[in-house]
Amino acid sequence: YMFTPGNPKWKRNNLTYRILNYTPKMRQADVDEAVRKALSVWSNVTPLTFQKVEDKEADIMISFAYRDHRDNSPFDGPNGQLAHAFQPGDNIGGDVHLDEEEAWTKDGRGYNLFIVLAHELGHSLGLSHSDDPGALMFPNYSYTDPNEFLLPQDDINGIQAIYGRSNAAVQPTGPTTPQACDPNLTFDAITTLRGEIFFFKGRYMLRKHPARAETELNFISLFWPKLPSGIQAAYENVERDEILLFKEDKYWVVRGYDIVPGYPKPIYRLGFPKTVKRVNAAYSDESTGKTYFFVADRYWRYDEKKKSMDRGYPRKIIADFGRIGRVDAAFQKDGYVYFFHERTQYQFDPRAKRIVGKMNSISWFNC
Amino acid sequence: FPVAPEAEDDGKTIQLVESYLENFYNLQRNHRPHLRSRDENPVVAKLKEMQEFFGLQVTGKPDPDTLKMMKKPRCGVPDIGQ
Repeated sequence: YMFTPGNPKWKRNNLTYRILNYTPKMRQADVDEAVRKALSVWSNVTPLTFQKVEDKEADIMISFAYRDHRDNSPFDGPNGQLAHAFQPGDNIGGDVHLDEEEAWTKDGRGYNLFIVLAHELGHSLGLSHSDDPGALMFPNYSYTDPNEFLLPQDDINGIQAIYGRSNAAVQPTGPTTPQACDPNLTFDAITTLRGEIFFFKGRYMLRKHPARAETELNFISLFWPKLPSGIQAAYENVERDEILLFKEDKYWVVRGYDIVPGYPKPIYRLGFPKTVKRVNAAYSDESTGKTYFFVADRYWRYDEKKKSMDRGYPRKIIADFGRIGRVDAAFQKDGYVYFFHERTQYQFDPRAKRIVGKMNSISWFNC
Repeated sequence: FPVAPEAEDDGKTIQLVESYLENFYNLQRNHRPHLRSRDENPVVAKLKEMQEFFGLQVTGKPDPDTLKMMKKPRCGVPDIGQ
C-alpha cells in the first residue's frame, strides 16, 4: 500500500457523504446501495463512520461527470480512465468523480460501480495506488463478485496505518495475494489448458506457459467473471477442448472464455453418490479417456466416452497411487501425473504405477 | 502520401505511451524537443518506473506486455505523486 504524498488524512472519524447526481444506467436504489457498500468496505476496518447528507456540503461529494468537468482532469469517454478522487481536504478534497460515459452496472458486465467506488474512496481517505496486483488500491480495474468481496490485507494495513484499527472486538483480516515463489504456497486446484498450466488459489489463477519463464497472476474473474472463487478441482478434457471446474457439489464446463450453457450442474450427474459433498482434485488421462476424481482418501474413475463412472469404485487412493495422502490438486503432463498435497508435490508414473519424484509445490515457477 | 499502416500504428503507440506516462507518471511534456539532452530519455525513465510498479519486465521499451497493461481500464489518479 502507499500513502498519498504528504500523508493527508481527515481530522475527524465521523465523515459525511452526498450523492450529487445519478447515472441513468442504473436504478437509483442500486447506486445508493453501491455507495453504501463501498463506504462500509472502509468503515468495517477502521473507526471511520459515514453519514449521508442531502442539500448541503459533505466531506465526500460523489458525482458522475462528462469529459471536462472543470477540475483540470477531464475524463476520456468510454474505458480508459473510469473515475478519479481527491485526497482528504476542504472543498474538492475527498470528492469522487465517476466518468458518466462508462457502462456502470451492479454485476460483472461493464464496470461494477461498487468496485470502482470502493477504490476511489480509498483515495478520498488518503491512500494512493498500491503495486500489489490483488489490492483494491491497485490502479487497474478488475471485477470481483460484490457478494464475495473481501477487502484485501494490503488495503486493511494501509487504511489502518492512517486511521487506526476497527473498534470491533475481532479485528477483520483479508485475503493476501499469492506469490509464485512463496515456499508455503498451496493450491486449490490445477489443470492444463491448451498446453499451459493453471494453478487456482482463492480468487486467483497462476498461469504458466511452457515457453515463458515468468508466471502470470490473474483473477479467475478476468477470464470467467461468472465463475466463483475457491475452485476446488479442475481437469482438462483435451479431446473436447474443455476444462471442467468443481466447487462444492457443483461443476462447470468451460470452453475457451465461455461457460457452456446449462452449467453449473450437480456433481451427482457424473455418478457420484449423494454422500460426496465436494471433489478435492481431478485429472484426466488423455490416452485412456479415463478421468480420476479424488475425494478424501478415495478416488473414482470416470469413462469420458461412456460418460459414466466405472464399476468397482471408489477405491482407496493408497491402494493404487501409493503414499500420496490426501490430494489437494492434480494434473497430468507428458505422461506423468502430479499430485499436490499442501507444500509437497508427487510425480507419479501411471505405467510403472509408482511415485517417481517428490518436489516442492512451486517447482513449476522457476523460482 | 498515405501513411503506411505500420507507421500509423507507431504513431498511436507513441501517443498512448506518452499520454499514459503524462497522466499517471508525471512525465513532463518536453517543450524543447529539438534540443538533445544528455540525460536518459525521460520517456524511457518513466516507462521503467511504470514497468517496475506493475511488476513487468523493466525494459524501458513499450513491449507488448507493457502496452497491454496501458490499455487496461483504470483509475484516473496518478500512480506516483499527486
